[in-house]
Amino acid sequence: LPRILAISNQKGGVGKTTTAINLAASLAAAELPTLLVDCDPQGNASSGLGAAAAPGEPTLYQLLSGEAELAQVLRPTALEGLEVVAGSRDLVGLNLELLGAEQREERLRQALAQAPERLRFIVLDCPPALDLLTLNALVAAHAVIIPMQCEYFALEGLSQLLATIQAVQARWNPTLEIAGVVFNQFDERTHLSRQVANDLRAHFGAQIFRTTVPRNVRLAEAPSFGQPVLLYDVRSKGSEAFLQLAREVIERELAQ
Amino acid sequence: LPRILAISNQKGGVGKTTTAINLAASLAAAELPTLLVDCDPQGNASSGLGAAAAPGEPTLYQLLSGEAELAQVLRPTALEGLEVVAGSRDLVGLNLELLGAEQREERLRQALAQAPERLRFIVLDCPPALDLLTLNALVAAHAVIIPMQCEYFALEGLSQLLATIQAVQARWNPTLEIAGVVFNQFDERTHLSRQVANDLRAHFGAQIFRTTVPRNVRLAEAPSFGQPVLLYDVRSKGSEAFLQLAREVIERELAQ
Ligand SMILES: Nc1ncnc2c1ncn2[C@@H]1O[C@H](COP(=O)(O)OP(=O)(O)OP(=O)(O)O)[C@@H](O)[C@H]1O
Ligand SMILES: Nc1ncnc2c1ncn2[C@@H]1O[C@H](COP(=O)(O)OP(=O)(O)OP(=O)(O)O)[C@@H](O)[C@H]1O
Ligand SMILES: [Mg+2]
Ligand SMILES: [Mg+2]
Repeated sequence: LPRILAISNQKGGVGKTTTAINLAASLAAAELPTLLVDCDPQGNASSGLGAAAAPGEPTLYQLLSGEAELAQVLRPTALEGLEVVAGSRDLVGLNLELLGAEQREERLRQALAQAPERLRFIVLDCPPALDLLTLNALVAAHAVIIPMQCEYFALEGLSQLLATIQAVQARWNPTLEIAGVVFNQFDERTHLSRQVANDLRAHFGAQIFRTTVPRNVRLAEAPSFGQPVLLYDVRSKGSEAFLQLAREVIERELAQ
Repeated sequence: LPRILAISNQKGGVGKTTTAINLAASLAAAELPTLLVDCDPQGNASSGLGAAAAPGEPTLYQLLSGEAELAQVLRPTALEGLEVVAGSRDLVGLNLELLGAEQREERLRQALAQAPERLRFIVLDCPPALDLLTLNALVAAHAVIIPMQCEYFALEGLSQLLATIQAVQARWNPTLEIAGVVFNQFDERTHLSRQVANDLRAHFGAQIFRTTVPRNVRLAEAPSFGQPVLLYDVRSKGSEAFLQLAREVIERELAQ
């Protein structure tokens, strides 16, 4: 059965989608077939891979509302071994539509139970909120990867995220682990970055990935071409960082 | 009556809170008494001003749920002329709690109608979502300021934001205007920034503020001291940019 990783942090703009796209692509490039599920109504992970849903095409919305099966919403991408389930605007309504429904937090876990045998990883890109979509991802996941910017507001939000993870462990998913924290747009020249990184290392210790992702404009350019950075510019620092992160994730996760 | 400005963009991390705090502070420094309302459950605007609510203290949640009046939730800050209504974690529940309630989108507008005579501006910091909290802010506002990062995902989300603004104008707030788009963390050295900026100028024309906010580490450091940047380092490029933006906002808004 595939290992399911949620990429989550309710703080906006810390690099959840950039991490989800490029980690998933790097896992696929390591010949571990991977599915990326876009759980964000913004649909950035889908469009960043050139896989935004056409009007009328079934997406994650139809999967969670029960109108479609997983096989109907899986889409190939430009990268061999990487598939995607697109997100869409109408996911916004799901928070309200599923309000009274049974097991509304477990819809994604149930849908992913039908995952094809060929998949080794499933990566879930979460929205910048601790809402029903993020809850579904945390209930479905075996482990959570937390992208972090080493800045004050991101540090401040961490306790809320950890409290939510604990609530999910207690109520729905006791084996949910924290796979690790990955520093994104890390700039070791600034005192702020170094200070926040030290605070995080003191708190998380070995749960912090050795790999840090530097600020690299290639990472911001790649999605406008609908490509993961390893297809857009494999020699870039951004691409190297995510191939390195994938090696670390494989080491930690497949050892389970 | 005070001019009410919503700072909104559902894309995460584009600089909503940084703009809300520093624009509000710069307006107050120009001797225009200003209230900053933190509509985000993350509570970054409150803590960034050293005004996070103590446990048990009434916040925006109590104001919107009807348990407190505006006068009870107004708090002073370290800057003369700047007051704040703190956000808090329990705002997350409001989306569900107000589900069946009458005029749930107009709660903030009704609450701000009690604003004290001394106020010239009210600035609303929005969460990274098109949810009930953002809706309340857009219904209450006279105008919207849209902070933008000149990157692909931020550009992509703009059409959803504009569609939401149009829906609010049609249904609840016909006089809502777009005060302008402000480029944040603008890096004119990269081709991506220049390309996205050109796209935006072609689309928005004069609605784009002349002031652009450069990436400036002082802006990221100031909130960890609970201060707006003009108190933390008034000579910094970040502080200069927001004093400049405040002058432009005063020109545009007070001419109304
Ligand atoms: N290491 C990096 N170097 C350069 N640009 C980056 C890097 N990481 C992310 N970005 C850019 O920063 C912006 C924010 O990143 P991204 O959208 O991945 O964050 P997010 O956490 O998914 O945001 P949201 O909270 O809106 O979902 C994007 O424009 C992205 O292209
Ligand atoms: N011009 C700038 N220069 C340097 N750092 C900045 C600048 N603007 C914002 N930041 C930093 O970038 C991060 C994101 O900004 P901010 O939190 O204000 O965005 P936001 O849109 O309010 O995020 P959210 O979507 O989570 O509400 C913060 O750590 C902030 O300190
Ligand atoms: Mg994202
Ligand atoms: Mg914010």
